[in-house]
Amino acid sequence: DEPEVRGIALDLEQTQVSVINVPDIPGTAAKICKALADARISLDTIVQSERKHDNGGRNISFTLNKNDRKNADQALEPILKDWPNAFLKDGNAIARISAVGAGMPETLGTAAKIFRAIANEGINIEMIATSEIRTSCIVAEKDGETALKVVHKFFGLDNKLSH
Amino acid sequence: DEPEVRGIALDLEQTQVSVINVPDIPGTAAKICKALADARISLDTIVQSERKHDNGGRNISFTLNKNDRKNADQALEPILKDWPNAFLKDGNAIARISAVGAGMPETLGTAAKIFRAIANEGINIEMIATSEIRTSCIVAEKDGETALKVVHKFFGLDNKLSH
Ligand SMILES: C[C@@H](O)[C@H](N)C(=O)O
Ligand SMILES: C[C@@H](O)[C@H](N)C(=O)O
Repeated sequence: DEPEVRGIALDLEQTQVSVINVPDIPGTAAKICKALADARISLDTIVQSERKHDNGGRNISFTLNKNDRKNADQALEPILKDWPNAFLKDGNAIARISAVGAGMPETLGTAAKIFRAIANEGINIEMIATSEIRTSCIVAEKDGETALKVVHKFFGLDNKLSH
Repeated sequence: DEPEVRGIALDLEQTQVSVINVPDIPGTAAKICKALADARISLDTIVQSERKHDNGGRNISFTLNKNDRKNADQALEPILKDWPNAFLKDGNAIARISAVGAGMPETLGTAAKIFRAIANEGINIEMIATSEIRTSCIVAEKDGETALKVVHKFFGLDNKLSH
């Protein structure tokens, strides 16, 4: 009988960047991710919502290791040159909380519980990228340790901290 | 030696819904997800980007099984009553492609390859929710089968189709 949540991780080494107002045409996402991969930059969480700008453009956000941030400008510069309305925007300092659960697809409401545990501490959720097997959300960096602690507590995993 | 991508799945049973312009305060995400869970509605992909509306509100998008769509209005109605500027908006018909790879965190550029395979067919990527272990994106429903086929081909998994 699988536990609903198997492990919860806190990542304090990520920084969040968005490419704002990119052309919403095939190839855009591929170009951005390829340029960063070619620069040896690993992307952790990639988020693109369904929202569009008035000119039809989109935002694509991702998180990357803080140490890689300085190389990202150089990596993306050739692409951004082709997109006059697009630019890079840094988010505030973040912490990423992710919970992996073998039990999660079958267990309704795991994400709700994680979000509730975090909300009860008055911590705002800044980004969400969740799939059946993994609930991942981003909070302000200063709230990371608290968020990890309360989510652990919520699932009775107090003694199994994983970073 | 782990393959970069272990399995690629196509889900044609999901529909995409956004809750538009919800209050960006602790508890909002928890309330939405709890209400849906209480109505026995499983959420597959939950996406919240960093974007804000002019009034500070946010959008939260999710995908759910088509059969559950009719129950979602009822489930969310008590919450939406408290948020006068918020409303539900349906996306167009979608297909969800997700690739799981044991090799993915160590292998740079897996997302880039998946997005490139899809882009080469002229298929637009509508939403992205990707983490280290799983690349998940959404295309128009009519493009789903083609997207699955080309991603399989790209990773040499032509003979291991999984739905
Ligand atoms: C915005 C970006 O995702 C674009 N739609 C693409 O397919 O690459
Ligand atoms: C918008 C929503 O994610 C809100 N910030 C919350 O914490 O619940």
